[in-house]
Amino acid sequence: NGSSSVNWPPEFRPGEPWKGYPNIDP
Amino acid sequence: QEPLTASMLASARPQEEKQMLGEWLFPFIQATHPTLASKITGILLEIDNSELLHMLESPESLRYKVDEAVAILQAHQAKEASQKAV
Repeated sequence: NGSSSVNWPPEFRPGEPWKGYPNIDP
Repeated sequence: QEPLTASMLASARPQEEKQMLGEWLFPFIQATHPTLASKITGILLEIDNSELLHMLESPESLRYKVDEAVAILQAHQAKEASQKAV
């Protein structure tokens, strides 16, 4: 399918919670 | 910018540690790589916290790691582009 399987790297935006930590599931 | 110290990180939870490191790293990276800063920060945050702390104290090693992350990112993007082209 068209969606990218690779969502890497996670982007860090100042002032927003960091979501790239491996153990965190949204 | 207020320096980030090991003791400050020690009092934070793992998730908060990465957040603090990211908040510190981002403006530094943004100064040299404004368009890629958020991604480069994301790559650098995958590095061990103890090594990140060492980098904060040593601008030279930080700059080296940023260059490394840019190279990794560019290689990754080139690979993605070539996969999409197929």
